Amino acid sequence: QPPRDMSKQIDEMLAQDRSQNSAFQNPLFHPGLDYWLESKRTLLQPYETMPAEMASQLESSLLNCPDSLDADTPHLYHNVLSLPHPTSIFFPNEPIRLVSNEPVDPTKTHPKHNDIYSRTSLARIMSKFDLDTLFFIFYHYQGTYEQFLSARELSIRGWQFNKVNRCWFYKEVEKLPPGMEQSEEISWRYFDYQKSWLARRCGAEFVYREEEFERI
Amino acid sequence: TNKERMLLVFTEWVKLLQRVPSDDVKVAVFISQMIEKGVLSETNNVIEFTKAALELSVGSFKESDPTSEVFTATDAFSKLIVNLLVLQDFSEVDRSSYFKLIFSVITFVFSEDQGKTENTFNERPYFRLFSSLLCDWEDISSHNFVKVEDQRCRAQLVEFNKEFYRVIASFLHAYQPIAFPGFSFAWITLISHRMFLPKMLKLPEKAGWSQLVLLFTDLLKFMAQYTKKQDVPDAVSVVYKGALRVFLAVANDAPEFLVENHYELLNNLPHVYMQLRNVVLSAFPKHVSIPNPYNPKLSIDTVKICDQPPNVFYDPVHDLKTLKKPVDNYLRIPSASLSRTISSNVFRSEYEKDNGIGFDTVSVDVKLINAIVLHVGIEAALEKQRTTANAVFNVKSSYYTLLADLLNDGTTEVRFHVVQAIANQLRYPNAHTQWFNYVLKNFFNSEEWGENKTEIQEIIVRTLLERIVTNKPHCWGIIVTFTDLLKSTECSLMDLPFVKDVPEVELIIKHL
Amino acid sequence: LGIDLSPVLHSLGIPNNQPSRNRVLDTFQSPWVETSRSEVEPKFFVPE
Repeated sequence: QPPRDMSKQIDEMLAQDRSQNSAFQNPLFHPGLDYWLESKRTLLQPYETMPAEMASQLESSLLNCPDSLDADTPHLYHNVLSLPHPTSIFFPNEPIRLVSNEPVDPTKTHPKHNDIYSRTSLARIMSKFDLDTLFFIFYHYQGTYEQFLSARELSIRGWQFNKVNRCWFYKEVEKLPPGMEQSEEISWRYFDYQKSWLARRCGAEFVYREEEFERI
Repeated sequence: TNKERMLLVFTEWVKLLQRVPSDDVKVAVFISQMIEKGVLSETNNVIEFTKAALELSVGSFKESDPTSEVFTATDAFSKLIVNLLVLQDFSEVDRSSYFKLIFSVITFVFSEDQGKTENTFNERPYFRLFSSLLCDWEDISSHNFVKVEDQRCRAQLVEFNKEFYRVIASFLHAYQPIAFPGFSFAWITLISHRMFLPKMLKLPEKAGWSQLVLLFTDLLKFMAQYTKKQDVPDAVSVVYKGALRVFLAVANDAPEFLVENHYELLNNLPHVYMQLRNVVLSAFPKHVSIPNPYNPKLSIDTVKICDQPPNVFYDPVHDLKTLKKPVDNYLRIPSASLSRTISSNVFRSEYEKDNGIGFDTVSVDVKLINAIVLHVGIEAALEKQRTTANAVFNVKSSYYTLLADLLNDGTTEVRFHVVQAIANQLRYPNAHTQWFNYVLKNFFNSEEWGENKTEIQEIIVRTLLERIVTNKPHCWGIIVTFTDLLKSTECSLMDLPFVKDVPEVELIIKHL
Repeated sequence: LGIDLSPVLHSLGIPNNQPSRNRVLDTFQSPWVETSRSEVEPKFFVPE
């Protein structure tokens, strides 16, 4: 427990530090080091009641309180496609990423519906995008959070990403009528992002090799 | 000047990062050229560069149009630091020292800025620097630094990773609100940052826990210091609201952190924050299923999970000071002289102010009492596992009598704090909750107090009641114990004089 | 006496006063509701 008045002791400590510690000799550390040491005084002996100066600093801190925009992930380089486009003044100006605390739809049962992204507005919006849009984001916003979310959404819809040819594949399972030799027929589709920008059926020679596909 | 040349280099860096993605090879080439040309060849160069870059970043923030990008230079500086940590060869200097050096310089620039500008100090660029550092580090460190191709470097970085967070945590401790009130709100936002707090909570082997407890303690101490009963400054109320929200988030994501650190956290939690205390104490481990405490047929002794003692991260035995030997000796072989030693050594050497409910000062060492009570509970639960329940669920056992003697020999104040400490262990169903429930029930009905019985009963009822009349959450153990007292056939609460004397209390108890 | 925590929990994305299976600290915008109006980018990983 610190005794009542520590000012003298603190002064002595600081003087001793100054003479012994080489950091004090380095002019580059001044005057910052001196200011920093002053803050130790209040740590060692906090004020009983908040002095006016401290109250004013606290209020100033409150006024300048960093918000969620300040805490957001920095992006210095902006993908050309992600720059804001000029839009009509009749379109809403508010950002898409407003916080909303609507509960997750209880009918959604995919395991990813409980991950940290499921409740974010971007992920929710993407759940309403059609495949074309998702593929566009995936291939043209490489390395971004948006690409990640589009991959997540595609994965939720059953698509798998092939690491070798960089295409997304979908396994179609068709239940056959009873009495046939097999109970279901499996066919594969892939999205051709390079040429036709369409989903195409895979040829009969297609063989699914699990190791070629990304585990998302 | 040297400084001007460094500023030129930094400005080029800022421009480069706006033109290419941060994983572009040109970024690595830039760093490599910086090193080759000796820009950061010596310690003093590192210091000067860091100072220049930070001063430019803060300056450009202050001068920028607030509706534009105000953090460009700050964000670029953050990426520079991360790149320097990742790309340089650290065979001669270790990474941790290098990082601490940069952070120390940042701290001195920060201190000077806030010292000179006082209440026009703006915390935002400093906040942004630390926030961006955390984001940029998360990006490179993800999946065990898989983005780093050099395997040797990658292994070193994996090793260094927890050190990165520990260095940040230790500097955050230096920036705490009592030291830098002008940074308070940024500080609270930083300790709860999505790239810091979950990381610290989940570091392997709980490596981040001690520092997190320290940081939360810094926050609680600040709140405790400036929460007066008569009036709480508005800004402190806002601090409290933020703190409450952070604790609730921790209770949701990582309740085990609150469960295992309740002792240390409560040592610094002011009495008046009753609900916050309940938030900490009502946390329970994720996979435990809690029986309904309001079920009138519930008997705590039939709850299976009460076999399990809760984990306690910091052993309170370290806080027993000179009483460690007497307490442990007493538990082995109780004696009146040991008991007297314990009872007479729970006092402080001088009064301390405290904003309690119904009191303004304390003359007892509350932390010591908390330590004794928890230590006895831990030992009792261990004894139960080693031998039988009868060894400890027994009013003649040394575990019970040690606490009973504290009440018998103690002043009203001692009694109050001992009962409070016991109530702090009435949490989710576990071995401690079960044993302390036994202790408190027996204390309530015991005839050994003589003329002090009513006072002790009053302290017990007050302690439990104040934790129940608050808004939720309520601790399972408190509800169950209070229900046990209400159901008690030995003594009806309604007949007690201190209940009859206060109509409001009588009404509450009648209602319950 | 504290306050009714339901709105506070709701603002955190914790429904029904029950611990949610969803971790909220990973998308935590700010300790105060007033400074939490926009979402923040959480950590994520894009494979090579």
